[in-house]
Amino acid sequence: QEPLTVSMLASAPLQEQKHMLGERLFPLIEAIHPTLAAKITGMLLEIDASELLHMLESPESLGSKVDEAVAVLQAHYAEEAAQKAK
Amino acid sequence: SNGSSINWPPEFHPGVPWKGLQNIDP
Repeated sequence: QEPLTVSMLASAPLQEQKHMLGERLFPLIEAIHPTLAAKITGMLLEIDASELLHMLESPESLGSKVDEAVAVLQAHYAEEAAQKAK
Repeated sequence: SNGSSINWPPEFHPGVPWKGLQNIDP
């Protein structure tokens, strides 16, 4: 699979850009968090395309963003559980 | 919106066109 470039993304509509990025990010995220990969990818796609491109090339950046996303997700689920318990 | 955050975040699945937040809040 050829690397995704800024020019490839620039020629596509925003929604399509995110989809292209998601297709590349998902397998990398799935390797870290198989069960939460779909949710984490969805969260990370809210980030700017330029930053996502950087994350594709930098496993460290991706890893730290994934950790951040998991923390946010777990906090979100905890809040939901607390609201349901009321 | 009106409590639809229960489905947040939207899920990305390979091969499925990405619609972002529209996936969960049509």
